[in-house]
Amino acid sequence: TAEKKETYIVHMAKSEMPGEFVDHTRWYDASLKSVSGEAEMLYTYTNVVHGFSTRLTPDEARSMEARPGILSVLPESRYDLH
Amino acid sequence: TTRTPSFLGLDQNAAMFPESDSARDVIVGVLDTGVWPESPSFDDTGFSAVPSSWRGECEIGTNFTKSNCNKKLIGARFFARGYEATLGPIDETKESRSPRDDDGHGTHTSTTAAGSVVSGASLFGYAPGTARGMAPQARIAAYKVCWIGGCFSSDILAALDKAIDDNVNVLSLSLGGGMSDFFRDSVAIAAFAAMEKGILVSCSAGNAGPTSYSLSNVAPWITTVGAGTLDRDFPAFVSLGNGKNFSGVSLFKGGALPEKLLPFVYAGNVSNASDGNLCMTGSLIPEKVRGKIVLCDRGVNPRVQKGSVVKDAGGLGMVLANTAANGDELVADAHLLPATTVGETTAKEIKDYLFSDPNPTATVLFEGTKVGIEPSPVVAAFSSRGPNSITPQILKPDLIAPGVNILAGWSGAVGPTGLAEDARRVGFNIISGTSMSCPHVSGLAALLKAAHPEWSPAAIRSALMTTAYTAYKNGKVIQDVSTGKPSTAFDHGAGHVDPVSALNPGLVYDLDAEDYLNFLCALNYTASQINSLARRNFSCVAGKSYSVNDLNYPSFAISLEARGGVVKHTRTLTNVGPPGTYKVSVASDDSVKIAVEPQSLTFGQSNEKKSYSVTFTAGAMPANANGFGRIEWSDGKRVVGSPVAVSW
Repeated sequence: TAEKKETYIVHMAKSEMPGEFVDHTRWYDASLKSVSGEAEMLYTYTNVVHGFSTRLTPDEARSMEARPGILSVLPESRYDLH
Repeated sequence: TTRTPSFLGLDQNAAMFPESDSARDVIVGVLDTGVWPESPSFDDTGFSAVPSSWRGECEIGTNFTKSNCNKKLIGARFFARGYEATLGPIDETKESRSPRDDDGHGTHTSTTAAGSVVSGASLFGYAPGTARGMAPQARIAAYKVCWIGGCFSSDILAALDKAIDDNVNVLSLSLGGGMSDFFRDSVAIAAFAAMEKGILVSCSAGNAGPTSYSLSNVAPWITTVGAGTLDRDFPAFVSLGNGKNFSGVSLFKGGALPEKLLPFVYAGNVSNASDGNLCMTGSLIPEKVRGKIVLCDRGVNPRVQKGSVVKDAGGLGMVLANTAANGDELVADAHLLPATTVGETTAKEIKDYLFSDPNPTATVLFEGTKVGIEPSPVVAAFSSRGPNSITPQILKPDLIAPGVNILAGWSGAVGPTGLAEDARRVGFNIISGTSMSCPHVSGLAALLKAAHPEWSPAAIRSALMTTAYTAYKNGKVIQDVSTGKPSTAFDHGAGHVDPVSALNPGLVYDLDAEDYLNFLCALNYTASQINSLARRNFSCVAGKSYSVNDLNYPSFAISLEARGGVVKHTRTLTNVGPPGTYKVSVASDDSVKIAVEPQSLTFGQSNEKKSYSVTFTAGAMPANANGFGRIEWSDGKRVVGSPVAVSW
């Protein structure tokens, strides 16, 4: 189960973006690649969240959470019609 | 919708609402199951060019092209990456990988909010009339985020991200998830960003009523909508062999039952299954059902599916019996066989006969559509109830709107029951839920936005809430159908929406992003949590006294220890009407004393702000006890009302 990938929403602190990045999406990508070489972004968010969604194993999610500039790594949740 | 424009006073006061380009420039974004663009409710006859502010798109996909959008349905997008990442590729034999609505729900909600005027609408002749959305001149943008397997937060976030880019003015979300803190709740997070851009976000309160603490979408920057009934019913009587008749409701249309009483059986007695009374798939014994009317208990499986199960077993008709979970609330369905739904009280009487007569018989008589039903509205049993489990100091739901037996546009891909075996296709369907009440408020918010383009989302919500009504014309408080007793602010919030009064509320309780950030400080959110939610470094000032009670909300919720206490709230009113002096009046039950200071506020000019304080004093009460009251400011013409709910 530790290897099973799930979707996470990664919230980034944009103000903590290192100076070597001019584009925040490159910073997001570098952060993701640092914990998972194969993971890809599902979405990059601009207006509602500074961050992205991706598929990670629980271990990768924990590693991501510990990285600088990461605010939170929240598991995806399901909503239902009312 | 038919009937709701009249029920809400819109038809009678059409001249009060703007018909200008400002109304046509308001864009309502609906996150749902997509859209059926061929619905006549998306007819764009008479519409001017798409507003220049619009940045959206009509995305192509399965059975959906750019030409499916027009000057009414100006945008349609779909978001499936999160869904497909979890559940695998969309099965395009079952659902369209495009904005097309294969479910019906999204077409129903979007046309309720802002559908064009369609004469001669009905479902099989039921609820006939001219159908229209609440803001028929507004534009619609559909964002498909819900699929057969559900609606995933990564897709919802992406849709709301785009909707903000696209420049929608109102967002309507008839969906919800579990209860979680705002910084973990994707809808709350995205709604915060939308609010900052001046977009009003209207969400359904949920269908988990009448249980307390059952609300969804309770963030204070969201407008949370519960459901009430209309003054319309679809009676279908059960006539028993003992000569007694009982009323129920139904939307059945088809071959009539034989003109004689038929053998009548209880599903639990014609099944080998332990839950045979529920008419679950395959649970009925055909030899014991064939040619008979079957009484099934409500619950677990869909109501319409029970009818299908009875039909498959050879039954000729069904009586669907409410249980305690639903009480006497009657939700009508377009059953596949002659069937009627009866309330719990009626069901008990019918069962008494069914279990005592050795050869019980019955038939069902369909009476069509009846209007003028009183009392109306009543709070729907299913409508989720307060208190607010996340922040008890914010009263939710904010208000109620029509959500029971609502006729609106439907998908051509599915029958009115939504069952695979339902081959019927309809242009309009009648369904119920807070999903249906939410887009009513979204459309009404669009009307207010057109009339008052400068109003913030909080000001629009305030206008809707402070002018909502809590009593019938005879002075009696709006009933709760689950109890048959007067409803409370935990059921109806500020009351039932009254859009005509909301146009000219006189005063509003305004709020901006800074106010909500201070509110988060009052909740002791960490800097990181605030950053996750509001995308910024916002430091709560050390030593500063933040209070949830200071959020300038149009209602009051006081959460007390069992020993009682004294709680002080402050509020600021903004004048959006002519100059005038407003005097306060308070009402409360014996459990709480309400004192307002000052007692009078004079406004000399537009947008002038005046503050007041309220002190709530309450004694000891048992835990979970509730008390209620009301604070009203009036200049003699307008009443700016706020509900008060106290919980121990």
